[in-house]
Amino acid sequence: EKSIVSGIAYSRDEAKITLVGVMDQPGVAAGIFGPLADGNINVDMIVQNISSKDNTTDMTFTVASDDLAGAVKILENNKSALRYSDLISDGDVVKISIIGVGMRSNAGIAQHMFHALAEHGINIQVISTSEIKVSVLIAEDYTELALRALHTAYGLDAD
Amino acid sequence: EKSIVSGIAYSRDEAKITLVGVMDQPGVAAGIFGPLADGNINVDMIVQNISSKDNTTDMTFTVASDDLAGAVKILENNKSALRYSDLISDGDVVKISIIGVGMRSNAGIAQHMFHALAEHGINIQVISTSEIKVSVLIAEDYTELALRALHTAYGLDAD
Ligand SMILES: C[C@@H](O)[C@H](N)C(=O)O
Ligand SMILES: C[C@@H](O)[C@H](N)C(=O)O
Repeated sequence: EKSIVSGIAYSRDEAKITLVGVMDQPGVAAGIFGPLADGNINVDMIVQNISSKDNTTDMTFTVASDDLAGAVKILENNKSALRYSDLISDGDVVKISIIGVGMRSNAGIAQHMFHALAEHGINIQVISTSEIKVSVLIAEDYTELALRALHTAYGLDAD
Repeated sequence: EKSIVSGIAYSRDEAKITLVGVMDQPGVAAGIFGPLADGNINVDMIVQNISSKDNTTDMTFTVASDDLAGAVKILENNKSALRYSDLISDGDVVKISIIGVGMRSNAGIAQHMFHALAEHGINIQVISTSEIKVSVLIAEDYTELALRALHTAYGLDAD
């Protein structure tokens, strides 16, 4: 399994925004990203889970650190239309990704990554995956520790 | 913007599981995927958002439809260790992805996708993105309608 992880990528230039308590009904997601697109805000990750309790869910996305203030402003200007209950913005995150091929058996690779971070007490704030990547957001202060832990876990050259 | 979307992919062979109310603390994610990996369950998407209200969040992931029952069984066998408050399983989803290149300006591409679905009253249950893909989970019954709507929205040949 270790052989199919080809590398670790990371980006400190990420800031996350969460719109808390958006309605889980058609048109809500489009309504959020329309104004951001109009404002030329580039969005990297978008993560939204199901509405598991009431009919609301949270929408989290990341932007470049320099775009955080502008993105927050756009959303706040649209608050009455968007009807979120809270906005959480956080520039203090790093996105770390495990990159691999043939990650169909993601469960093992993902568990390996999550375990390596947990062993060092690093909390995983957001998870998003694709066939070639398992990406997490963690607190930026843990960047170096996390990268060392992951390089060791996957047997990749540290530095 | 339309020119950078190269295609639409979809998979009906997806079933989703959500562990509701898992603790947002180190070790929880590893604890969930360990037993699944041991049970040889292949996991495709993993989506986890921040814990926005109390110190809990939800963990959603997808497996092949044939693996749904087995994955649920494994998690239920581990319930006391995993301490989730609820397990929601749903075989009735389709994963649809917009594939592109240079999707740095995701906001516009994502908004275009979300709007096309919204116009047809299709609710987006889960969103997860990477640099080359915007993926959503919607109810499987909407597969054909969604694919037609997206092909039209992106000017791709329908069928
Ligand atoms: C929450 C948001 O994704 C909503 N379900 C929509 O379809 O737009
Ligand atoms: C929820 C889960 O991701 C937890 N934060 C962990 O680090 O394992």
